[in-house]
Amino acid sequence: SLSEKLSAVFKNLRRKGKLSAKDIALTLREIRLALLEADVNFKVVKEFIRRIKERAEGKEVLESLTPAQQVVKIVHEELIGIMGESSNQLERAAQGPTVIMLVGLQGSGKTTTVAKLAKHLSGNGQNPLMVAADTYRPAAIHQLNVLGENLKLPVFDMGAEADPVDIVNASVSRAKSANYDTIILDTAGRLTCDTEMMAELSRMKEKTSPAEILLVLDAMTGQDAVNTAEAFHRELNISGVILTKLDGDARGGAALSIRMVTGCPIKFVGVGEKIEALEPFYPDRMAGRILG
Amino acid sequence: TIGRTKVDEELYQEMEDILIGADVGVTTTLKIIEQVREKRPQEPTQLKDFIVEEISLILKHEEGKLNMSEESPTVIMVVGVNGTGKTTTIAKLAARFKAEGKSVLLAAADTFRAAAIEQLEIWANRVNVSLIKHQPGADPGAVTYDAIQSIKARNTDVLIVDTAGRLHTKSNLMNELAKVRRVCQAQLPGAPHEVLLILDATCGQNGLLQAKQFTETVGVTGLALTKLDGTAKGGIVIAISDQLSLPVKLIGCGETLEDLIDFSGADFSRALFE
Ligand SMILES: Nc1nc2c(ncn2[C@@H]2O[C@H](COP(=O)(O)OP(=O)(O)OP(=O)(O)O)[C@@H](O)[C@H]2O)c(=O)[nH]1
Ligand SMILES: Nc1nc2c(ncn2[C@@H]2O[C@H](COP(=O)(O)OP(=O)(O)OP(=O)(O)O)[C@@H](O)[C@H]2O)c(=O)[nH]1
Ligand SMILES: [Mg+2]
Ligand SMILES: [Mg+2]
Repeated sequence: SLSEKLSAVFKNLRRKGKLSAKDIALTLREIRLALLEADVNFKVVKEFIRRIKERAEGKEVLESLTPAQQVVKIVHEELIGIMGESSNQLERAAQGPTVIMLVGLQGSGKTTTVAKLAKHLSGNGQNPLMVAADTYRPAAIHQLNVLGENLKLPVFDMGAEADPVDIVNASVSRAKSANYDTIILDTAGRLTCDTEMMAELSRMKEKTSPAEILLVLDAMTGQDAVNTAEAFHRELNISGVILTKLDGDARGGAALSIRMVTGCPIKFVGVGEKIEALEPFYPDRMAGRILG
Repeated sequence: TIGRTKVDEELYQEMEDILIGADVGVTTTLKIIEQVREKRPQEPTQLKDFIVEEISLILKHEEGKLNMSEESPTVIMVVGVNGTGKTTTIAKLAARFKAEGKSVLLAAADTFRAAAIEQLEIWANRVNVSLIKHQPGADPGAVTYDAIQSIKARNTDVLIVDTAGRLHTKSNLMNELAKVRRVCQAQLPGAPHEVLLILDATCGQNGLLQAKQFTETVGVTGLALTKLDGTAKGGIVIAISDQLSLPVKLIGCGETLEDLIDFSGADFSRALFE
């Protein structure tokens, strides 16, 4: 773990008083390696190290009797500061049904998360309608329908021949006439470099004015997390992120990258394949996980 | 290396950043850069060429063709964590074998995930190959058993077994996979001839842990790297090749049946710098 590595660095310091520039450089190197191994983007790591360096050269470390612990504490604090608030609050529409749109790369867990959100909202007394707007992936509509049946919660679909923008448009009318207070849109996975597919999302956004546009991102995403988050944010001005598959052993450095680069809040985490496996995001737990 | 005129520390740092930014990981990156330094490149373009050479070398040992059985049916088991592209890759492989004039059977051994069987069934119909399936919730070992009886009876050329995505940290699910493999081994000598691990090009250092654990539990014989048509570089396969010596056999570069290409270490290394 980072604590152990930093203790080893500081163990070799016999003198008290000012840490040499070399000591600080060694310390920062260990922190950099730990963050890169945790999949934090290398540009984000550079910026993060710059912030740590400033504090590591300050009194709080130099006058500490346990400089290693102090540095770990600083790193932990800075990480949590960037991670943001623990919150799983979803915005509500000022009037009419609230639209929540889920977007992301292929296979990140969107369809499963739509169902998880529906269960979560229904448990909070809301009346959600799930919308199968992925007409591309074989059996994607069927997948959401099966999840809906298991939950006994409604799914709106218009089959695989319909246009996804027409589907989401129609779902708003359906929700209004049938008194659903929330609409959760499942969209097809897509690459950020696919301009047509990204534009499709913008058209969906235009038609439904979502209160929330949530990027669903796999926790094991590596350096590319920055490109993905930036591209979706640029196109849609996303309102939040859901990090999935955190029940594995991926360190989840993508979380730090997205926060630094977009400032978007991480609202929920997926922690399993079952429909109950959705939890609020806890910044301190994420910080601990990234540090190892 | 555009606009660079000399090989200096700044250029080495820039190259390191490119490799780390491609998910090669720190350990393997430092090893590659160290070996390049020893070659003493004199110019920026030479430095870049040396890096491409080093990476091609690491990957060259690991390029591989799918293991095909000579006389009897070939059994290919497809495994990996959730959402990496297993089912889609199986469809692409089926199309390829069919185009080669081979008879193909698919086994829908993902009996867990919603609509997994239907998804594979749609692909089987599109490619026009046979499918063995049971009801959702059935035992994957039983589906596999029936599939192998079928290929033996009909002397089918290739069986591809689709399995449910599972995180390598879940020992009960990994044990289930080991059981599917044991069914193959017990029912057909030499099977499974290929255990293909599907890795998502967007994945970071966790890919190493996936490769390690899946190999330990089900004896992975080859890797397929999917979604290379995106912005991620998939450099984790370099670290995997270097540390685990697993052959990279296939690349998935899209969502249609044609989007499957043989892995080339040289092409892959060059692409890191594009
Ligand atoms: N272990 C685990 N698996 C998950 C989690 N969320 C989703 N999955 C699994 O990840 C795989 C992909 O999930 P999907 O919901 O189909 O992903 P998607 O983003 O809708 O995929 P596309 O529509 O093809 O882009 C499935 O096997 C899910 O069961 C999670 O939090 N933990
Ligand atoms: N762009 C791109 N998308 C891909 C590629 N391979 C698969 N996909 C997409 O990735 C998503 C997941 O593919 P699946 O084949 O369902 O993945 P899986 O591993 O079988 O998923 P689970 O069974 O849920 O674990 C789908 O949307 C596929 O179309 C690829 O090479 N490129
Ligand atoms: Mg989906
Ligand atoms: Mg599958």
